[in-house]
Amino acid sequence: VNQQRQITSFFTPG
Amino acid sequence: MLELRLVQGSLLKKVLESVKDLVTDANFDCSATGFSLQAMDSSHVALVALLLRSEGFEHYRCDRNLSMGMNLNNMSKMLKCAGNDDIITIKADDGSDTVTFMFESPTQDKIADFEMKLMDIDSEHLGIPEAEYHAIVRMPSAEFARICKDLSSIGDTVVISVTKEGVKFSTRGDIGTANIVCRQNTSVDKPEESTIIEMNEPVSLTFALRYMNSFTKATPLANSVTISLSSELPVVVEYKIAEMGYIRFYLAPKIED
Repeated sequence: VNQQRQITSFFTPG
Repeated sequence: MLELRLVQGSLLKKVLESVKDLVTDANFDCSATGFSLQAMDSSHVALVALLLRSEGFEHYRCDRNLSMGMNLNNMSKMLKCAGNDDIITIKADDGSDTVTFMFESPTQDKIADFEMKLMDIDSEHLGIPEAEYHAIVRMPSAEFARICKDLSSIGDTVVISVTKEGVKFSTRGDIGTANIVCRQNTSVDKPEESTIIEMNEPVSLTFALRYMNSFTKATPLANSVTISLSSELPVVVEYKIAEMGYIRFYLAPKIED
């Protein structure tokens, strides 16, 4: 099963 | 005081059509650099970054940095009232809770202004670091749109693999499987019709086709699309906006558990 990652796990606020 | 006059108003209409289904509300940021937007979809899987540089406007006045929260569906409704050849001017006064879109016909015989209510939007601005990508594919935007549409009739996800053979788009679903390979092709006369593959190392990533199809709504903005892939990063699907800037869509991959 493929799990969808989120953008926020790659890019952080700033 | 903000006043941005865009002679090619159709560009703004096309930009709105390409993001309004992905993002509901967004802050448009205006600074000396240009008119920009960064927003995520509601599930934080995709991010859109738009830049229309100030030099691309016929007149660009932005006295101080301004962030204007807009409902993109409402903005789209207003911009649809502009003709494709119209000049669009965006105006806002400091501290105002409205923005005005002015549409002028090319012959100046019809001038319309539409005032839209702004909204307060709490949005986090993400830092997007410069990155080295394992592979960068440039191909005709219409071809990419066709592939995404075709594959989504078979499956829900696309595996994009870049090897020295070319770029492969694969899917599988209940009815079967599909593979589309595009090879590098620079022999065509028109550069915008060529497919160029720069590969530092092979890469293979899985993405939700629903989002890819949504990104292809930007196809009318550019003849070419650039797809940048790295195994550690979201894919970047970029459409250059002639003389003005870009619209970039970032999509987080699906990872095997």
